[in-house]
Amino acid sequence: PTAPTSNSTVSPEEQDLAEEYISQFYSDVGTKNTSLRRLTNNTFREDLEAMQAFFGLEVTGVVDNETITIMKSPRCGVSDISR
Amino acid sequence: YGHFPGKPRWKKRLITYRITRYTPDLTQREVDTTIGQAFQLYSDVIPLDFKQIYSGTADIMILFKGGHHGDFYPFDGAGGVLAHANSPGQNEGGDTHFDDDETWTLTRRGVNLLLVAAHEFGHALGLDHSRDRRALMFPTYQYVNTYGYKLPDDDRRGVQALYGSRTT
Repeated sequence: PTAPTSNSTVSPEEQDLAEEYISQFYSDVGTKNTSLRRLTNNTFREDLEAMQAFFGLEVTGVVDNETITIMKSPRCGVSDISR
Repeated sequence: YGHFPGKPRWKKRLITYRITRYTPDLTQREVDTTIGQAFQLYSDVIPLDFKQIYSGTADIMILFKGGHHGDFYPFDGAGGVLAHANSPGQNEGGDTHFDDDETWTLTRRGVNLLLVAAHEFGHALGLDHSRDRRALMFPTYQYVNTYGYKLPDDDRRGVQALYGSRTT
């Protein structure tokens, strides 16, 4: 799988943060190992859209400043996807 | 509000909890009182009672520790993830962990323990995250004045859907 290369409007560091966030809170169970959870473009975009919908953001599938602001907020460690 | 798949919940009315490791940010008495207040928010509206024990294994085991702390989900230092909890069940079910790299307070400074504890105990009782920004179970932390704090409506309805109402 290839790493996400969405039309991000944020810095590479923030893109990394977004990938880590999506892996942690919006990916399937059993993929904690970073080498196993590299996200394809499609799954990253779908999971990102799920995250944006959950938080009531505009669903674009693109990492933007509003999305990053939410991702940087302190939060609970429980996934937003029911397991 | 939301529930976990299968709607796990406690099948008894008296739930025990034990704090095995405290934060240095607050006195043990402050932590005990605040944790008790967080549970009280739920026992005010559902027919469950919570009792602190000081030895042995409680239904809900609670600790404050940073980084690796005995499960597969190590904390990440200050900021980011503040705490996490398991859904109801045997063994680790209901167990609740607070990241001690945060600064725990009883005010608006740092991270308010009452608000985070009440959120995590929602998970320990069977509540999943809510999409309602006003709900306690919304995933991100936001301080609100805790004086006279009551469980928001969305959370009350969610937990009463699992356990019924205290008044019925």
